[in-house]
Amino acid sequence: TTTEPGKDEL
Amino acid sequence: MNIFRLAGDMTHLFSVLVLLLKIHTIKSCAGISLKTQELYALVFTTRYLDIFTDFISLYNTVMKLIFLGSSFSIVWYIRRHKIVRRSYDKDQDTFRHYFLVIPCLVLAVFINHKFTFKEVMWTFSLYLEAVAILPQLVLLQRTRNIDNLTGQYVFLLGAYRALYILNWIYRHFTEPHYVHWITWIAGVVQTLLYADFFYYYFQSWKNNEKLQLPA
Repeated sequence: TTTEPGKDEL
Repeated sequence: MNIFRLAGDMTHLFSVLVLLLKIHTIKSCAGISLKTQELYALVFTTRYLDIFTDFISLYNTVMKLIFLGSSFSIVWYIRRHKIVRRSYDKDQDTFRHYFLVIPCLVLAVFINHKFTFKEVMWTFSLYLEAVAILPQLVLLQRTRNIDNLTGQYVFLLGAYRALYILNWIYRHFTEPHYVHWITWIAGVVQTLLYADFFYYYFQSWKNNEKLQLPA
């Protein structure tokens, strides 16, 4: 995925 | 998503629900720090600025909305609800917001991954979340007698942090590009703040006694 690390977490 | 992350999110969700349920059903916020709750509302607002611009998953969006909604509801209850607000002990909850907000903001402006508004706000939210529990811990220490639900609330919040660390360790080994030292440091600091509380929580549980923090 292209999501930056940590940005998919809450 | 790994099991630690899911378990972490669920304990986080339960902690908020326990608190909302306590306030809603017994119409009391005794022992709860409004300062901490306002800081959490600020944490979620600044962290989830991407909620309408970057879609990650339905799960992600729904959870973000729940955390935003619940944190603002809790603040509303303590400040505005005509019965609940009477149980708020303003004189005990004296921690100053700006002691935490300003250093976190300065730190986020200087130490971040990318100097953009969204990124600085996101970093600020990580730093602030790490210390947002402090007013609550100070309040617990002051009031000493802690009711079960408040104890469970703080315990669940601490458990959520501990599970997130396990999640990062897991991701570190399974996702080659998963390196995020700001998250790591803020997260470890945050978890350490609960160490003392955990110690007394388990002691009281082991001895089957009411939770009390030493003066």
